[in-house]
Amino acid sequence: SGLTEEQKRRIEENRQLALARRAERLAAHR
Amino acid sequence: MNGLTAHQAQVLNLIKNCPVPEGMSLQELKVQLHNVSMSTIKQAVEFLSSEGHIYSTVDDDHYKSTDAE
Repeated sequence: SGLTEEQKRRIEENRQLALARRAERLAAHR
Repeated sequence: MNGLTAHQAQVLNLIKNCPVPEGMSLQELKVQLHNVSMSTIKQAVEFLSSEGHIYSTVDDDHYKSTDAE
């Protein structure tokens, strides 16, 4: 891919944050 | 569909099916959803992001889905 290592790191970090947010929201909706 | 409005579900599906590593841009979403206003698209993106369905990638204009790839 054309992404730099820094961009890949940032994307993975944001993905982890979003997954945590998703789990939190699912728990709240239940 | 799982508590989402029609527009939110459309936006999520487009982002989910985007094969590009940096994800889908707001501009691309607008091109695909030509009958939906940019402010509606942005509202859907904000909601999906706050719910953890999607996340920003290289900048605040590009999004990917957290759903299994």
